[in-house]
Amino acid sequence: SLPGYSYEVYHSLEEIQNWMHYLNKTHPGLIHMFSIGKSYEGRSLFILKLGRRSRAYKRAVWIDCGIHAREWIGPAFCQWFVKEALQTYRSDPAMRKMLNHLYFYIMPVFNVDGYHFSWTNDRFWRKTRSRNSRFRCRGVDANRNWKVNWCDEGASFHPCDDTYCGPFPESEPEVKAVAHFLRKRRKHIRAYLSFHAYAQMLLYPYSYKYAKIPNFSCVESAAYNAVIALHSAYGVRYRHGPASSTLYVSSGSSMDWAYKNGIPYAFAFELRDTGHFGFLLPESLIKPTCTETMLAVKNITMHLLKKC
Amino acid sequence: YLYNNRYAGDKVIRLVPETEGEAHVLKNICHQFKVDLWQPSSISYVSEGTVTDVHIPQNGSQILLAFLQQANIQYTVLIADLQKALEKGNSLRAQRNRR
Repeated sequence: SLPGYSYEVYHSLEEIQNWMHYLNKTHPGLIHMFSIGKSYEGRSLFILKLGRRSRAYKRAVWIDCGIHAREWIGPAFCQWFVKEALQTYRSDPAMRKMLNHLYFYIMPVFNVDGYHFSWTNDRFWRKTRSRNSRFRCRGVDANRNWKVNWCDEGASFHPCDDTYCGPFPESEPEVKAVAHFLRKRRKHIRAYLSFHAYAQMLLYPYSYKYAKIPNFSCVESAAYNAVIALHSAYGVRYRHGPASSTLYVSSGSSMDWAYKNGIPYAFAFELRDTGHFGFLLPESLIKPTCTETMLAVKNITMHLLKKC
Repeated sequence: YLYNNRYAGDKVIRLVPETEGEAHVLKNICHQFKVDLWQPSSISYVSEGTVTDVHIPQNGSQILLAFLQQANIQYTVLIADLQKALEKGNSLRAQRNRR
């Protein structure tokens, strides 16, 4: 890894991007870094494509972290996942199978402008940093900006609200870039995983309505087994289920959009904790949080490689 | 100080409205005081039994807490001083780096 780079501390956007460049240089066989566009403030939206390079057709898993700026444990987990993948590719049969049979598209920081702003100005900023000349408030909730039942229940039309859905679907360049990327590859992408905090939940569609998804039993079993695996590490209980009934109804979420666009397994993780520290989860808890979450993600991935 | 000490005296409190009436009062207070809702992500979700975590600014916290007491709404303080919590996290990091 990057010499001296600790995965048990929170890193600034600049540090994370340097880390990505370094891995891209040092692991050409397993990692390829590229940008899918620019953010509102002109920052690159970097992706790491992780997996053994192969000419053969390979399916893929998408993982994004940091849609909401203040949820720092998300980007920490994305980095932890990459580090674990690289370190255990040779020693762990399961990880080797995952990286040999699948690609992982990993976006350690989705909301790059918001994340940077949360390091420099407002630790508890949530939204993007786009401007709307007609309103004084900035930013859109990037998890209410997707074209799926856009700006319906659980989202707000008011630009000053934390759940502002934006002037129109995919108004945020970050959302537009990811949606475009996923739309082009949706036949290859088997799972969409998005990491948030805090509530200790594993959620699947739908968010925008109380209804069962067509492949409910497969998705429910994957989620159930994942939270069992997660619990095995430190005994931390995660609730799991459809987002609408397990958390609340919300429209325009990335998870629902991914599912609606044909990705059969779409999950949103709400990582630790349940409010004791909230967004200020101490760095000392990064390791246990990421270790248990790793078990859940590997469990879901192995589920994808089997027939359900 | 981190973030120019802007969070000095800010608190995070948890409330769980026991009735729809309390939920209604809580919504009004949140609108009035322009608080930062940590969970759920929107005030529109708050109803009876909803676990509600609110970041309240130092300058409004005394009045707001007085409101809550007047309305007999129970609350617990999750983080007594956000600035201290931030500084503590930062100093732990500095210690780690030194180690």
